[in-house]
Amino acid sequence: MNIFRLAGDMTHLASVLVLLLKIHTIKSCAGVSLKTQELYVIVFATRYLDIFTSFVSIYNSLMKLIFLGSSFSIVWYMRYHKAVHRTYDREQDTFRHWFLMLPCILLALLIHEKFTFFEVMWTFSLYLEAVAILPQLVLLQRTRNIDNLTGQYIFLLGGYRGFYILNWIYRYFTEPHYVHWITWISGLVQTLLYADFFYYYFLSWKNNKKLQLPA
Amino acid sequence: DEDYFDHDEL
Repeated sequence: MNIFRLAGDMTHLASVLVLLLKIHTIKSCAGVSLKTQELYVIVFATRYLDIFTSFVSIYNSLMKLIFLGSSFSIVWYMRYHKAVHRTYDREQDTFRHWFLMLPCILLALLIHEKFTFFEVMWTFSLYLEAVAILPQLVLLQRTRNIDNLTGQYIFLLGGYRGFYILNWIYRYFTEPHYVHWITWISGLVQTLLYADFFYYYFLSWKNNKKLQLPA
Repeated sequence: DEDYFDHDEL
């Protein structure tokens, strides 16, 4: 565990907490894409299949449980909690899951490190995580009015990806045999998807103005 | 071995 990996995990955790805070205390999920949240449930469910079979550390297992639990509860709130569900932008959030999932399934079957069940599922989760933010970015583009918490949520998620890239660079130079091309490329693609959002986020922060995306 | 699953990241 290095400082970049820890910072990445902590920003990831903070992003989830910010979103839960918005949903649980303000009882609003306005501007939040249910499609993206459902894709994250699938990402964590397929990636952490090993939770009972491979033990790395208490830290790892605990974080896996937190990410599984929080993603499930966010989706539950958005679908079944009456007050929260009422604030959901259903008409704007129209991205099709299969449009993103099918290519990821095919790609995971074709390109993986090892052809075992766990490894293919893990690889699928990496590919799907890379594009899972797309429905959220499309929703932002459509609604254009972004409250502070939603903006912070996406900012923290992007930060998590950025720290993971620093972590990989650090590990590549400090650990022998640490080479994971699939993880790196899908992680890089994922981070690049945030670039546009980051640009406008910093612009609004610098000008001390509310975040607004161009039409 | 073949079935070794070595992912230590989240």
